Amino acid sequence: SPTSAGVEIEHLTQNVLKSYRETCQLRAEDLQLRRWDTFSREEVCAYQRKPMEEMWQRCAGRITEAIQYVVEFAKRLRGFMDLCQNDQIVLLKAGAMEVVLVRMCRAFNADNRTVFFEGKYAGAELFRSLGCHELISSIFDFAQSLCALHFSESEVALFSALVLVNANRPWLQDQAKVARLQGHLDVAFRVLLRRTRREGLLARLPPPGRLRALCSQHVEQLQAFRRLHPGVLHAAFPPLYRELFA
Amino acid sequence: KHRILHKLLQNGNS
Repeated sequence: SPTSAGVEIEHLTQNVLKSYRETCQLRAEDLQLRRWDTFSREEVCAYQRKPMEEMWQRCAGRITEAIQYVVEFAKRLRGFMDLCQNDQIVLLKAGAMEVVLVRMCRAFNADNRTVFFEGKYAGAELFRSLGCHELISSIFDFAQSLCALHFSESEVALFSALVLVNANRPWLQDQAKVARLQGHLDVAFRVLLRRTRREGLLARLPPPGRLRALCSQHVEQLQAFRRLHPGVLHAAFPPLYRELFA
Repeated sequence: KHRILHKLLQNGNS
């Protein structure tokens, strides 16, 4: 009946919001309070002087931490752990980095184009020694475009659940089951937007191809780094990062 | 092949 369907959707929404709150890594209020706490000129120079390998290793470490929170988010999402393990892994392998990029908009100050990194807000120039200017610019542009949508925490929660539970990912075993969960999350997202009079958001969401392109750009840059510094990846990068991207 | 993801998924919520 429409009523019990409505109750089900409401339960799902509450579950997604709770899962997100418990795994969001940094509280929005804290990020907001610190948004003008930027690295000093000297600190930026110190980062820029770091060897490329060290800076890659640090960034891989921060990405891996963020991904661990995304895995916890997935595990708490109602229905996710009912999927077969192959499909859980397929969805996380394809979607974890995309969710990290979506979550990053909370830690981005669009007024001065800085992102929260290792304790303070950093501009794109801080990442110079990585040697991937284009990738960093694309990520900053993406964060800037998401910030323009003025996502609420509930919207980030539901949108990131939908980025993760995507029945179009290749190699799924039980696509229908993933599609069903995706369908329920999609309804929950739409109900939330209707209730908050934010339906206009749907037309402004980034197309899936944009997130996919950013993730491939990251993997391409990692391959280029690997050619330049063979061995470093295996010796010094977090195993989870290697498993997902190498 | 995805040893660590497997392990993370199998661990209880922590």
